[in-house]
Amino acid sequence: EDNVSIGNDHLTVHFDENGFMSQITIDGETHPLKQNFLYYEGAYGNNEEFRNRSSGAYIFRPNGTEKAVTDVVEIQVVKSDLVQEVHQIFNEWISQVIRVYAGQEHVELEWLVGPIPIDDSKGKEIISRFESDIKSEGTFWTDSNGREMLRRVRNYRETWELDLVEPVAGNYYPITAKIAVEDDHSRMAVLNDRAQGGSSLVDGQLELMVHRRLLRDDAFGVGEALNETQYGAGIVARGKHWLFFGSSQKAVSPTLQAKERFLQNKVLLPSWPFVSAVDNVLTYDDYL
Amino acid sequence: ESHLTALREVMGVMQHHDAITGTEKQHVADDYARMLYEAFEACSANTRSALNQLTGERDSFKFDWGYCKQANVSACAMTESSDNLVVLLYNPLGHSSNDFVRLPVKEGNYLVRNDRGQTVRSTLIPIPGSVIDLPFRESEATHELVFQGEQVAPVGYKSYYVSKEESKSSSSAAVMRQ
Repeated sequence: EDNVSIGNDHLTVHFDENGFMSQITIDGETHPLKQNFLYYEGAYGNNEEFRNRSSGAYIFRPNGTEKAVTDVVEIQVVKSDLVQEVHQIFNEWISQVIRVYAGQEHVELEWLVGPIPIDDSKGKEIISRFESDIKSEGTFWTDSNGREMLRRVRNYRETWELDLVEPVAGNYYPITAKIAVEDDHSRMAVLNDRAQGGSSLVDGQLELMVHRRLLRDDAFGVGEALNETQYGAGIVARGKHWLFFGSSQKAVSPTLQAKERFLQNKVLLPSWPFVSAVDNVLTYDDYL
Repeated sequence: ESHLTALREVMGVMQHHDAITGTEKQHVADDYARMLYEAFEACSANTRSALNQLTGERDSFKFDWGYCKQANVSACAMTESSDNLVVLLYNPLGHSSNDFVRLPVKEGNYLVRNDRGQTVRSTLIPIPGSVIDLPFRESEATHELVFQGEQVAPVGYKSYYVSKEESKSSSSAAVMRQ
């Protein structure tokens, strides 16, 4: 029943009484920062008209708004000198480890999602959402295949008048390395380990789609529903997000963006670990 | 060269737009996975050869270097079944790195030492139950041994000797709270 927090010399991540990440403390300042898993139900169309297609392999088309997967998260806290972790269980098919390594200025979130249940005959598209108090005023940034960050404005296109009839999918962009929001004071960026769809549907929010399982073909050509299975059950996906939160001030050196860029190199081109069993072959003295 | 070409050719196939976006049929996705696996396996011989040349002691390494393909479910037959391991970290970046290493192991006491005779700080962290209970995971590993690679040189490597110990004065156990 105590307040749960993990951290290091640089930052502290706080959790609320329901087990959700709730705040982050950096440089003595505490900011609200929530994280949760939610899902959209895939739209079912008759595929006969352009505006009546199902959500499928080619198109993300949610049927209405998102739903949270749970109100209460079961957690286990693991603390050591090298790393501190909170193990979260959201439900039978979503869990996550939130960890902070000693000396590191970012938070690592290792998510595990699946098999997505379909016994209710509804396709589901699962997202991880981060909520902050950053006043981003409809603007967010997404990467361009790992290179420059492109400015995106919600419900807006630079070269034509937009009449957006799909307010969620119409604001989704491909995220292959990073998505970020910021205002005059703070900045939040999430790096990912694989291509995912992502958006900022509300000021201060970021979301990334981590897994999807759909039951209808979208009639764009594949001719199959996006319903992967392994060993007779829906497929399980495991991956990582890396969260940076801090000052957006450009006068601070190195800037948060510079730190994000270095981390991007490190996580996308990590050291390769090779292991070799040396029982009865090589003693430590031999190795030296 | 033929091993490398096998992977080059598969990577060419993987540039098809359906492979990039995941809009291929399922049996095609399965075939892509098969092709990548076979090319990856072929190139492991090149990796082993390169590592033996890098370490300069070609004749002293009689064993196979391995990169575990079960790492995504925190499992590795080699790390969880051996009492003594050599772990080599190769840094592909143009600047030094200090990545953390996580090795799936059984519960116990482990000692991590570097090539200067020094003990490297390490800890044992339990693998989450949701990973251990995955139906297709075949592993005896219950924990991950965590330690930090120390300033691995750009495009260079560093190696560590990991041994399972009887005493408790080696890896520190993490404090857990439910």
